[in-house]
Amino acid sequence: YKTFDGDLKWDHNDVTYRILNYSPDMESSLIDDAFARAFKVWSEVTPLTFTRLFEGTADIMISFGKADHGDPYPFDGKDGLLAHAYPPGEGIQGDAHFDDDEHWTLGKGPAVKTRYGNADGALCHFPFMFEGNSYTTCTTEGRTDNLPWCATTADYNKDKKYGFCPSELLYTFGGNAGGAECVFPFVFQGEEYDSCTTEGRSDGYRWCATTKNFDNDKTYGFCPTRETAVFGGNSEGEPCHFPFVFLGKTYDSCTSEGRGDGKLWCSTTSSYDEDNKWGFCPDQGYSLFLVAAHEFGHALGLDHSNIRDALMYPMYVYVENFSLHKDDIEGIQYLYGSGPHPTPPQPNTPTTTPYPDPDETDTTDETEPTVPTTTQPLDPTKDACNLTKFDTITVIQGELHFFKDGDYWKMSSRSDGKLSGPFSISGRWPALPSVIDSAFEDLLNRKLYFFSGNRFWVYTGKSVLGPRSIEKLGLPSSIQKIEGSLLRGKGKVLLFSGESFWRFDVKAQKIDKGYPRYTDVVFGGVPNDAHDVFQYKGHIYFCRDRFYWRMNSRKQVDRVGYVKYDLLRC
Amino acid sequence: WSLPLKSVSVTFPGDILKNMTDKQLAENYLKRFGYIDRVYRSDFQSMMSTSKALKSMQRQTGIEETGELDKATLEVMKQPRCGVPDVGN
Repeated sequence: YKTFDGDLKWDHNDVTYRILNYSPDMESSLIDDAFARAFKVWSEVTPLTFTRLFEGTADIMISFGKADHGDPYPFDGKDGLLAHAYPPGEGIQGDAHFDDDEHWTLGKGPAVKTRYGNADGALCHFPFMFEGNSYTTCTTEGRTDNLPWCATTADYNKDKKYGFCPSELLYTFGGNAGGAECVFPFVFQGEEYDSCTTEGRSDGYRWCATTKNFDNDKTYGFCPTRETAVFGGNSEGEPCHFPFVFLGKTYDSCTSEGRGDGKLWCSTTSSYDEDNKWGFCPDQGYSLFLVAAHEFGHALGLDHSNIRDALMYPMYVYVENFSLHKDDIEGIQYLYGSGPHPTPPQPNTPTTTPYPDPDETDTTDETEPTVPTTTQPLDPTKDACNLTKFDTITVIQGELHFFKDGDYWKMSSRSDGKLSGPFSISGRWPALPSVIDSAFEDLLNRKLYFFSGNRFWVYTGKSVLGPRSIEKLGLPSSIQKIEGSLLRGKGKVLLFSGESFWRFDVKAQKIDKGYPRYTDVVFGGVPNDAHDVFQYKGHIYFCRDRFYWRMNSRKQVDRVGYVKYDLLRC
Repeated sequence: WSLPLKSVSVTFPGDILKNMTDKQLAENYLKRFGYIDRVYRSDFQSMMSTSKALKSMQRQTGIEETGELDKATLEVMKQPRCGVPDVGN
């Protein structure tokens, strides 16, 4: 490894970052997530924390730009230079810039996150089957409104899971229209536009008006990139037109003919010879996570390494299951010391304490069923530290409970925060199914609400009500499951599902008026497809996959971390 | 038998011009990523020869140090990469 001349480094360990803008290639939540994971790569091995700011000046300002983007080092169009970052310091130092002429993905082709539909914002599954045909891209087949959609499982006919794909007909990002969809045609400087345009801008980004007349209303947004759109050339954002004619020959697919660099391109009209409209075909793209992790290495003070497998090696290579190379770890620890997780986490040792715990005060006569004490190696599938994702995480009687496939673990709140379990769900709450999507405790009445699919149960001590349909609570029938719950004051609970949440009045047993509301509008900066939401020790946690986003009482995300290390303390 | 391929090269409108000779590509690369400037600045001597700069680049990127603009070196130079110079920051 190598550091910059003078060993440039931050003089504080609580480094801040801010995302100034987004690429049209990926949904903003995927970009947020990629950056958060990229920071985590470093904070896992050295005692640095990364806090995201939403305004003001952060140590690391992150932005996307094309060609000349405001610093002395212009990007160079598609491929070639992907990104750059400056070593630690004031001003532009520490900042990271990403070339938006690249196709940003998660490294394996377009990462198409859906909206609406019934798949809770899941990614498209390509290829997918629909009425006997296989689709490798989003399609408008089966719809009359021209909105592209995709299945989020391999077979739409079987699973019926779908969502809508990024399209300017569905939403915009950035701008000043709050994400409203484009209105076509729209008028800009007296001219009428039927599609997104780069006219009027010098940065090459495609935009549209969100009313009929931009000249009057001045509302606009940037157009998300459709996964079928070409990159670069002179038709960015348009789909390929197949077949097309090039030098008198007809092409049914992308070609590298006519180019010396072997890159695949296509015409975006039926005849390149007549219209000269073209662009590069969508490809695997570059993993924003991997590139960001590399650039953040620079932003923390690491220069390029000459170890080919190191993250700080200057050339891009896609790696499926990324882990930081020893060389990178040594480099960052040279600058900042060894971190909170310098060695691979060890599996949790099984709890051998017999239950019930004599120290426990159990006012509801609810105790964990006695499990045989064992000194045998724990079944790895029953080790909470080996699980990447829980069905739900919630607080019951002040203790964090982690539910997964018929089992649960709990984290003691009083002693040293020791994890105990697994316990059988059916042993303690016999009426419940094995998969619990969400649960909360009504503190007023000491009732426990459990949700699974579109049903719920209410436990008071050992007596149970349910299952009942969640429609009984006033929730719409379209809801597949409740994924998280947050107690808000006395007798109010926010119930999360998909990208929305509802406020439930526990006493009145109904949903309050004015709901649902969009999660990302009220809780900015957290994934809007979190699968666990809960409140613990004054913070709100949103979990997605292995990660959590922690929000403080001012609704600022003050920490992003691993469930495994920080909550389970593996 | 397939017909012999007749490659044509077209100038695509809007394409950021990258049609340069291998030599131009190498010179640009060596300058952009600090292999040539470094010695000039640090030693106040005349510019390092391209061969020495190539060797430095080959060492840094872990390929055989030939000092020649060979195929392996060109391949590395064409790979997508980070824009931060390799030397002389």
